[in-house]
Amino acid sequence: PHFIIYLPKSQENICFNIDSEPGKILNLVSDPESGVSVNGQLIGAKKPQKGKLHTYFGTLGFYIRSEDTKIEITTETITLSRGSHTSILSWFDTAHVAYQRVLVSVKKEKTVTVTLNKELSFSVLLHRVWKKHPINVDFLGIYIPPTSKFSPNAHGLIGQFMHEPSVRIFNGRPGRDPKKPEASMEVKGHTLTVTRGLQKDYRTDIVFGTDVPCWFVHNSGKGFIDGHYKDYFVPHLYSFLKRP
Amino acid sequence: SLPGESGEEREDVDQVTLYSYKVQSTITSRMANTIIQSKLVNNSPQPQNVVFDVEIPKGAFISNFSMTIDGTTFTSSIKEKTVGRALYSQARAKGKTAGLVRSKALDMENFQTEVNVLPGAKVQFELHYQEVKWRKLGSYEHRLHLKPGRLAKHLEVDVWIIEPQGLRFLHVPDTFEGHFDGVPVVLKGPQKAHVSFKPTVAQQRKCSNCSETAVDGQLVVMYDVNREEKAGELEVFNGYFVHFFAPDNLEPIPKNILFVIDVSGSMWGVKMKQTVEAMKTILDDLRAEDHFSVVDFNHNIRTWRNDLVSATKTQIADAKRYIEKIQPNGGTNINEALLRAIFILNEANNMGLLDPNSVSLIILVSDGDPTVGELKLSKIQKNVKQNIQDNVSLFSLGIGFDVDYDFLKRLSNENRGIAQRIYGNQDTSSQLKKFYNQVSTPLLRNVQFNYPHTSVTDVTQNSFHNYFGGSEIVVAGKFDPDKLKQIQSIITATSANTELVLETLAQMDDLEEFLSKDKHADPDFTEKLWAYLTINQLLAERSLAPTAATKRRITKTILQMSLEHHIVTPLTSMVIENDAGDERMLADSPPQDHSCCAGALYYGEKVPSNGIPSWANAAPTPVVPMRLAGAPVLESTPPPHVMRVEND
Repeated sequence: PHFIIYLPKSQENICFNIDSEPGKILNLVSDPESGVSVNGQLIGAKKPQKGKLHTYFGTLGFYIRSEDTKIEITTETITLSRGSHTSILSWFDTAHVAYQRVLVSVKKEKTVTVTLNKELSFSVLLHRVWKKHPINVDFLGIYIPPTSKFSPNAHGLIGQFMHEPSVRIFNGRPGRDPKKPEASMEVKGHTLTVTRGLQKDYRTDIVFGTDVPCWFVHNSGKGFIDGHYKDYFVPHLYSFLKRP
Repeated sequence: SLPGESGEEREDVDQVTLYSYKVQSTITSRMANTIIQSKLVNNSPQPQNVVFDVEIPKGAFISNFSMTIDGTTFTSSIKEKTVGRALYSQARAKGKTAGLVRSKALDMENFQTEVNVLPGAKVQFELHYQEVKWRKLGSYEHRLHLKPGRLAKHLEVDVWIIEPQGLRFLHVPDTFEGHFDGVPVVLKGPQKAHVSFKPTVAQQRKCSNCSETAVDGQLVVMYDVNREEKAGELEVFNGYFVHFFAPDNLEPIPKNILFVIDVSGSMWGVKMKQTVEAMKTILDDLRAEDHFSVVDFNHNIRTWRNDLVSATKTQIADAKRYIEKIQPNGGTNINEALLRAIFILNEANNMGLLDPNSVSLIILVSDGDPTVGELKLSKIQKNVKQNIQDNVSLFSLGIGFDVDYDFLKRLSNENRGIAQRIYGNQDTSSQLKKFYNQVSTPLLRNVQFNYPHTSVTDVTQNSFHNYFGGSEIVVAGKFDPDKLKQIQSIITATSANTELVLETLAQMDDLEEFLSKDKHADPDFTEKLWAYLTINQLLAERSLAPTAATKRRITKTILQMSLEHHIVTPLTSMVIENDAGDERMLADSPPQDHSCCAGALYYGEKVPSNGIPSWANAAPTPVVPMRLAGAPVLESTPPPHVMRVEND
């Protein structure tokens, strides 16, 4: 999956990719204090391209401990569990389901919005591909607006950036590949070489997406994210991240 | 010598030949139109009485009947009852009668015509009726009662099913004890199916050298449709819309259920035995999160437990032992029994013992009228209505024909439930169980259908206390096609522990092409379904009308719609007459318990349409822009552009 981290203070978009394998579950947000975790399980394309198997988010899991609520979103269904009660919606529905403080809104074949207490919200986008495409598979995107509602110890591949790290980008220069400008980025005590890149925001245009220029961090975000991306593998869809 | 004197068996030559017996049934989105046609010839040297006897489902509406006797054609017209009777009395047909009579079979009634036919004469009958298929226990069941009465040179039954939602399954169970194995032919496509049943004369025979027909029973077609959206399927066509709602994949809602069982003397024998057997199965079916108790009554009122108890295995076993020991005797005090059940529920509610998200049901099983305590039915109705709380639904099951079914129906309809007749025979137990299974899995409460657009009008009942798994709620209405290009529906409901808002949209032309491509599809199905629902619901409202003026107003509307839609209802009759108008027959609806929509599980209310509740209008996630503006390119590498990074 592609990650775009928008840093409001520095007004920069920083991008990175995680290349892993189908079935792995990446922790995106883990905030034991507020009792919220968001995890994404990877699926693979139907077959490798140029020897490389692309992976995407196929399932997203939300766990809201205070409400004992679990929400599993796949490219087919939206399963809401509270205690032993389970209700299943499909992407064909246009529905709003209120579990006391949790509101789940499904917009047919487009988005699921999970809102907690009307203040914390996550959007999940469905990318429906042509069924018979030889390589592509349906997959999901997740958008988490900046918020101060997480606790200072919030973490996860995205959660760690809820508290914006300071970055300094300098020494812009043509890259090894003259078509790909580079620069140096100081962040979390590291100085990284970053490449000017273009990613996509699909919220306003689900098909073509909107271009988002960004500084691309290579090697699965090494130096920008805390530790190694493999540190973010979790065993279950509703796990919190075990941090060292 | 006369043939036969020689001792050989003179085969009994049939005096009347059934030349053809044809049944054509078309179901378009649950709206079924059926035509039964029969052609006979009188081969005997004497005039013969010929009977055309057709069993039709209770609640079906007869829309047309025609008859041709020796070239004279009789056609039908729908008249207001008194008008029909006056016309009939002016020109009673000689040797010809027609009529709708109560059938002994479960939820069926008979349309019978008897005519006297001269030697060598030919006669043809043709009857049209329409009905709505109600979803029960997860499927629709279309029953065709075949009773040609004799071997038919041509016996043909064709059922076409056209469901825009797509057929999930279709099945023709064997209902002739294997006699016609392999005869029904089923052709099934994604949205359509054709079932044909055309036994040869030889196949019709009871045995290889019998002259009687084995075709005397019901051909049954069962099916269900696909359901993509929880908000159901909204079908619009010709200025009418129909909304089919049957969500699944929802958590059952815990239920508080009180069984109120009549154990008066008249229940003694088969009825009680069958009721006990059914109750044992029903109790086993209760879920751990359910609460229940049993009230058994005759002239006295007894309870197994004075309050609701949790449906644990131990409690259920104890309740079963209690029920097995019941010895029916004495009178019938329905009033006290119901008030006791209501008291138990109210007490539990007032003490906060009921799960606020639970559903409360009272199921009354009785076989007779009150003979002890309050005897005035209207007073009993009043007592119940005054004491029962709004979150309780009352369902009444009337066993046999001694019970005042209309009373049970009124009692239930005005307390958010329905009544159902149960036949006191070997089948009582399965009928009781089948009914219970229809209400055993409440999935939603307080279901309301809203069609916010102002040009949607004449919506049928759109607010329902419960929705039970395996069934289907149907709502219909009118709209102005000139003002609307699509219809939006917003359903609000409460499920096990969540508030739900389900939306759906239907475009005007969604069905246009689909229906035009099939010659069997009924283009008027939306209008007919709307009329069927509206008239039935009005009939039920009429029996609950609080004042004579209200009753008159409803009667007028029903009559007008019956005449407009050309259907026989309790307020109209069918006059059958020849061209000259000097021979007339009259077909009346039998005095029947015209409960709303025989087979429907719901008796709802009409409430004004609302929009989406505020909580569901929560502002969608703010689309916080990630600096989507083109960031300043660091280096203007001619031409100034930003490159993609690998892996895009």
